[in-house]
Amino acid sequence: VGDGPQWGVFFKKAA
Amino acid sequence: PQPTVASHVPFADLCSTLERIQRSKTRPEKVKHFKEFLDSWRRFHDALYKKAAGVADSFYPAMRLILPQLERERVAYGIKETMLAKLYIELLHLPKDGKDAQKLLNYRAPTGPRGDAGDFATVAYFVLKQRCPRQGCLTVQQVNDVLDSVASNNSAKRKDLVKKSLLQLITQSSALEQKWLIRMIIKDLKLGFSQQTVFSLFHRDATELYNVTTDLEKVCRQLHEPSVGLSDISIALF
Repeated sequence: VGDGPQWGVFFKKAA
Repeated sequence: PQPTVASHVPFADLCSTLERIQRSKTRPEKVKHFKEFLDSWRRFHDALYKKAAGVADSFYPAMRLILPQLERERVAYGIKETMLAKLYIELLHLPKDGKDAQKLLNYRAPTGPRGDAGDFATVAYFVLKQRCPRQGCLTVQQVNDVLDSVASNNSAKRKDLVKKSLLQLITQSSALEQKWLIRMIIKDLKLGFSQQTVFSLFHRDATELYNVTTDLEKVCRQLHEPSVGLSDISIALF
């Protein structure tokens, strides 16, 4: 977990 | 070196996307799932590189796994279903004459009501489901790195190292991820989704550029921006 963008914010896992 | 997009993307997210594409009955549904993944990749790329010039990183690390039949950079893996079956039997310590070992070795034989006869990846999935990690921990980049070493060790005739690399993949992946890994290694994803469709969703000029270059990396890099077409880059090409 760094300062850069987080993949999880961009790709929402389908429920 | 700057971390690539692929080093941030869990292989599990690619696999769940492929699973959703395959399970979708209609074309618009399949398209939607592919676009979601592709668009996320492009948005993340923008955030990571902030529109810096000359970025070579692209959708290629995912694309080569989605269209493994077009792989050109890696030499052959030298692996077919029977070798994978033997490897799984050894690794999982399955009794050689037991039900599951026989299922893996005779994956072509008609079995139960699931209709998975002939599809090694699906047969393996049901054998692996009870026996491997619930969650994998590999990124798309790590999977490509290991597949690179499988291919190069195969061409160097180092079977021991091929096996070591495969073990690395197998021990760090969920059953679902291994099902897709197997398909990527066998180079038949069975998505119900043509290469043409994948290209056309990636970029309107992708098929044309691929037909001229047969270079998947170049297609992904040069057509990374949906708004930039072949006519814009052709000056650089010719």
